Amino acid sequence: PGAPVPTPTLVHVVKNANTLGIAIEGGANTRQPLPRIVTIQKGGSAHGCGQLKVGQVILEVNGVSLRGREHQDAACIIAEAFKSKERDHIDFLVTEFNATL
Amino acid sequence: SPPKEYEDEVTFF
Repeated sequence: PGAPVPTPTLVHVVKNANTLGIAIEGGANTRQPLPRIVTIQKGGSAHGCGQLKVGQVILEVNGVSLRGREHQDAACIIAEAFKSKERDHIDFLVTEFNATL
Repeated sequence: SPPKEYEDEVTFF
């Protein structure tokens, strides 16, 4: 194996709980330009899916890029994705590495 | 304007 390569992973989170159960920090114009997961709460949908982890950086939400979006904007996209009744899940594109892909 | 400092901003869902 060579040097670690940031590999985005698509994580499918089914909305099977009352809360998504994650916290994010960062956003455009900060030292953390893409939102990073800082908390995963037990009992939330994210914890139930078993694939999201603290420290992962969120690149996309349902195919919408979070690049260039400030914290509140990114937070709004995630909140709307969870609230929307159009689909019963959220697809997060995440990476373990804090890379700007 | 200078870059905003949002490092401490955390949102829970």
